Amino acid sequence: MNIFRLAGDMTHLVSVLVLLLKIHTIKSCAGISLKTQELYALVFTTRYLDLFTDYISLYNTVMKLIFLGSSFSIVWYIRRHKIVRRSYDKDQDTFRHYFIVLPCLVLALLIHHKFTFKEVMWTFSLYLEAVAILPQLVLLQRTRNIDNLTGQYVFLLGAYRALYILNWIYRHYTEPHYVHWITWIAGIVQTLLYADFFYYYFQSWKNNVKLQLPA
Amino acid sequence: EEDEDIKDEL
Repeated sequence: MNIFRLAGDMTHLVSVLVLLLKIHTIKSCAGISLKTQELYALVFTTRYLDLFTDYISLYNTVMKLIFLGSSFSIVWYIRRHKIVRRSYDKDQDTFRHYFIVLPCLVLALLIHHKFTFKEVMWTFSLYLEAVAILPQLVLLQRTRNIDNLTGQYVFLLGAYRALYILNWIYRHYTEPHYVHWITWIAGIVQTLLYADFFYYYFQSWKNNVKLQLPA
Repeated sequence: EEDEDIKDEL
């Protein structure tokens, strides 16, 4: 474990807890894309298949359970909670799941480290995580209003993966044989997707104006 | 056979 990875995990943890807390306290999911949340639940499910087979550390197991639990709770709130579901904007959140899931699945079947079920599922989860934010970014551009909790959520989500890139660079230089080029490419693509959001986020923060994404 | 590369990251 290095400081970059710990900071990345903590940032990721805070991002999902910020979102869960927002939905739980104000009983609203305005501005939140259910599609993205469902994709994240799928990412964690396919990423953590080894949850009960390979024990890495208490930290690893606890964090996996938190990510699984929080992502499914968020999906449950938006789909099932009698008050929260009313604030879900299903007319705007129209990104088709299969436009994202199918290409990632095909890519995982073509490009992977090893052709085993677990390995292909793990690779699929990497590709899926890289693009899972798209429905959320599309929704933010459509609704144009970004309440700052949602802005913080997206910002923290992007920051966590950027910290992971620093972690991969660090591990590449400190650990021999640490080569996971698929992870690196997926992680870089993911962070680049946030790049324009980061730009507008910093602009709004610097000029102290409400965050607006260009249509 | 290289050891199963442990996925120790989240």
